[in-house]
Amino acid sequence: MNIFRILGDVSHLLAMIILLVKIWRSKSCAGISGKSQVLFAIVFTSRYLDLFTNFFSIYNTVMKFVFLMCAYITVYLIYGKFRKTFDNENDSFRLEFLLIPVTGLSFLENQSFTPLEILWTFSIYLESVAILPQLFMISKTGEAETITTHYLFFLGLYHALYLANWIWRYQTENYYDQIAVVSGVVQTIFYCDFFYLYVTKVLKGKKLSLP
Amino acid sequence: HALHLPHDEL
Repeated sequence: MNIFRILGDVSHLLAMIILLVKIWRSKSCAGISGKSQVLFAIVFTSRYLDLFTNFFSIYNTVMKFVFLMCAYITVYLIYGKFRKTFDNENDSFRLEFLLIPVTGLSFLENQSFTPLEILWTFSIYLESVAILPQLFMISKTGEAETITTHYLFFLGLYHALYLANWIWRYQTENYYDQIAVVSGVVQTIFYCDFFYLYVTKVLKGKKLSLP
Repeated sequence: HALHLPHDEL
């Protein structure tokens, strides 16, 4: 395991913890897209089925389990415990626009036509677009709480670090995974605009609001 | 490499 991979995992975990802490402390999920969080729960569920078929390491098993738990607890807080604070009105991204193409693509473009492989591919494609409902919500309301932007920053950082991981593995092991790399590039591009706003506004102490 | 899955990556 290389430094980019481990830092990527840490960023990913940190992002999910920031989101949970934000919701728990403020007892509110205002400004958070429940749809994005449901998509992430689907992503982890369809990807980590290998928990039952393969063992890599304690680290791998524990992290997968923690990611799944975080995703499900977040969904529960949004649609269960704090549903009264959920901004259903502005979380209006049409999920079928993501789910239908992603499902179709995972059947068409995969490494081999087996259930686990298709589900893994589906999860990779879905992850690359899962944040779109959240970004859509921010562009609709025109603002985001600072803690929400920290969440997005660490989520984006995780994607960027994973890209570095794939480059590193290609250089050192001559190993690459086309599906993971292409999806990684796509999802990192989605964050570029946000990264720019984060650096120019949030890090200078201003609230993220769109003109 | 014919083998694809499993991955150690999360």
